[in-house]
Amino acid sequence: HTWTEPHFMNFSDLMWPSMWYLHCSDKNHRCRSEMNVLAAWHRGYTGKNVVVTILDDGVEKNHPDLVQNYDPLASYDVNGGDDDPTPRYDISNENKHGTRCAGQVAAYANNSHCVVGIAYNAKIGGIRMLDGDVTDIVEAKSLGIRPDHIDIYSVSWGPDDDGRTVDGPGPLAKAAFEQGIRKGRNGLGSIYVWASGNGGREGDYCSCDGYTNSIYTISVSSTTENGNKPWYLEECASTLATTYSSGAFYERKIVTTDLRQRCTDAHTGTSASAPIVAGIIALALEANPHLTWRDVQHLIVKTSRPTHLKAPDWKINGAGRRVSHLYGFGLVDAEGMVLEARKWKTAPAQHVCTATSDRKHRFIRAAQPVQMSTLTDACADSFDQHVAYLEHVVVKLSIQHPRRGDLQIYLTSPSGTKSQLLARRAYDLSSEGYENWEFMTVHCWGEKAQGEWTLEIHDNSSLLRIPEMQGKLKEWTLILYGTAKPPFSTLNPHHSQSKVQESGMDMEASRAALYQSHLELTEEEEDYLGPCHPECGDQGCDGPGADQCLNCVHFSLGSAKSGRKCVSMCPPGFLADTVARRCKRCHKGCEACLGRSQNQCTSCKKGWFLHQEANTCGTVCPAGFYADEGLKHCLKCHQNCKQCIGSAEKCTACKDRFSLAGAMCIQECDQSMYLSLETMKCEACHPTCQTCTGPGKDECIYCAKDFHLHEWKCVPACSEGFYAEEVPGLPHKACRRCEENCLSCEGSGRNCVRCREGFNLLSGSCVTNHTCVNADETFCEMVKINLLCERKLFIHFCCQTCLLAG
Amino acid sequence: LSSRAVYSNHWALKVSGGAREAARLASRYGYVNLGQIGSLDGYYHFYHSKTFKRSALKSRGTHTFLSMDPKVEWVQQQEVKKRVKR
Repeated sequence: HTWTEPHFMNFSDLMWPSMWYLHCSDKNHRCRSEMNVLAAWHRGYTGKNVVVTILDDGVEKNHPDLVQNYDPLASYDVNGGDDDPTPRYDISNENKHGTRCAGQVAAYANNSHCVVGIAYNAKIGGIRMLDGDVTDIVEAKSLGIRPDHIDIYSVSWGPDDDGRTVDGPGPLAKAAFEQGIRKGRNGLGSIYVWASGNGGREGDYCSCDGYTNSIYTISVSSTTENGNKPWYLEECASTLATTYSSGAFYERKIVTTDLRQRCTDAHTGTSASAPIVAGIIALALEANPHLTWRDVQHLIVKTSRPTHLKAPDWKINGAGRRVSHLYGFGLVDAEGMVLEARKWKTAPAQHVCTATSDRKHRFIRAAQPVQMSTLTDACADSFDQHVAYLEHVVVKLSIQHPRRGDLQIYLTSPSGTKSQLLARRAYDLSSEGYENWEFMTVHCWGEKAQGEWTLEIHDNSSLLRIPEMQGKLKEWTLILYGTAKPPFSTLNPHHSQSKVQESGMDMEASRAALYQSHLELTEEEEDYLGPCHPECGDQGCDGPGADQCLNCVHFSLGSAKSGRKCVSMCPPGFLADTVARRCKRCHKGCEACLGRSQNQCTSCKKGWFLHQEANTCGTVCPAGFYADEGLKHCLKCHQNCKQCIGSAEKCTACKDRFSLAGAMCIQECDQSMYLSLETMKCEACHPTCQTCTGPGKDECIYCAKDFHLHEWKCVPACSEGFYAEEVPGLPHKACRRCEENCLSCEGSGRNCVRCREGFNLLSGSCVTNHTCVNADETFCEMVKINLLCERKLFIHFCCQTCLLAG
Repeated sequence: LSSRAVYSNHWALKVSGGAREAARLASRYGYVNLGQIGSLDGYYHFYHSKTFKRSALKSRGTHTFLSMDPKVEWVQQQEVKKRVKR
């Protein structure tokens, strides 16, 4: 925070005093000039010779604050098919959006009208394309208008931010993006700035917007005056940076030009942010017109800072940069951008490496995350694909799911940076899943690409769902973008030589490390005379940040390549080396360690588990151990278990001579023995049993040799009225009951040898000895012809009578 | 429920043979050729005045013949996309 204004400037514009995010004229409020726009102006950069256009609902080209910078060549009316982007006027002023955004970028300064644009000498145009049916053609045309004339396309629209839409550019718009970055600006690449989204209240996530999630767009989010999260902010891993916009009702909004030649101090939403970044990029392009589209992204990553922005998820990535899903790399810094731009050397060629492409189908079960890891050398063998230093990382996914909004997806880089590619979206009830959807993260920017990447998919159901309906991961592809060589050199030979000589050989380690990262900053810069960060040591600093110290009071954190900063204590994952006064990175997965080796971990990061015997951290525990989520330890399974899950007693596989019964491993006993649960020893079965579940004669599973199963007991012979019969699958016979009315049978139930009283034996069956009174000759002839006495169903049908009658 | 597609009376085509061939195709099948799509080489914008401006159904009929022409490498009836200002 600053309370004073080192670069005070005054303008005659009526609302200049209200531009709280640029300067501090209001003594009642804390100064919010952290974007350092005045400092950039002070250095002479105001956007001269840079052309910006606003893709929106039109631009009021004759607005007094815009007319002087208006550029007809940066303008077009795609809806009307002519060159005039003037908005359609209606009673509700519906089409004010483009004019408001244009004023933020390039409102003319000192003309006694509304405001001062961030790049107040830049050329500004408008592409009217939102006031009609938007199709892929309309978008493609708009994104590709005069790409050699227009430098920056500022876009503050997108698919619905209703928390249930997943939509992005069609094939033509995609082609327009690719064409723009390849051929625009005479080969340097068009710069697309995009408002990250406005669906915070609907639980939307900006990775579901394929425009803001694209590697070709600079995705910009917003913060309020006090560094809070605005109600509309959408989080996601593709947000690169943030600027001030509006927020809660008691916090101030953005002032800009308005429709009908008016001014407004009530501009709100993410669209208040993207044009600010477009303006700041215009300043950087004035400082160095040779910047490519990727150089601009590198500059933003390098210079944006968390300052006072409040987010629960700030983390330091493997390249030492602080990054958040709310704000990307933080608040943009105009002065930082122009200073870096001035000395920036074009980043090495972009390489693209497909690290893995896995088409194995995997079910996604509720509350049981799917985790996949892949080890990559980042195409080290291919000279034109090798990615050593990361820029964007894309994960392309095809997922079937009964309710898309229940899904959460995470990606962890080899350096341990975990970014959330997708959060739960409570309103997204769609069953369409994701088909080749590209999720993008910038959180690994600057890290090494080689190593193990881990993808996690969680299915956390919010509402009742049919349990049988599970999600399925059909395919995932990891695509790494970056460079084979470092994107910027950290060592300037001239300066390094002189400074090292000056410092001598006994320069303490923290200072040496910091020194190297700041050598590049010394060129062309004036000496810094202001206060240093409290963590800076006695050697002073080059600026107010903790990353601008020349040595540290406590510890330095980071690396020479990615930059270092001073900290009071080392964060998790680092070892405090009190001698060298440096935070040394523990081995991957370690939260605390005694040294940098793999086997010197004392505790592990979330998602990793400590193997106490080996002092190592792993994402999975070895066989015979289970992962205790609470303790983050690998604990031993029960002695009989080969594998277990959740607790020592929950076995999933058993050691030899043990078998799984539920979740227990029980001893396997010899034949004619059973496991006594009282003594936990094998004891003998009853002599009539071959196998059994207990000692009793009615606890046999199989009978002993020459015994038959009879009413759950094993007997040497079947009792009267039963016969012994082979049963498929059993090693012994079972006793079956003879036919009804039969007292004794042999071999089969139909072979009766003795009948009950009142029945006579007839062909192995027992028939009643009653006679029929009406069995005349004709009737018996019918019985005879139809062979009824030979058919079991009719055997009682007067057969006895007819047989007696001959 | 996912929102249903709304089809417009505009078509995007990839044509082999350049602007002259695009003009011939438009004339032959009854379209108005609105020219190349931005700076995308070979991609043309066609419009058909006798088709519904917005429809829930994809158009067929002569549009099928257009897609079958050997000079047409790719054709797509344009869907109206919902886009919101932020």
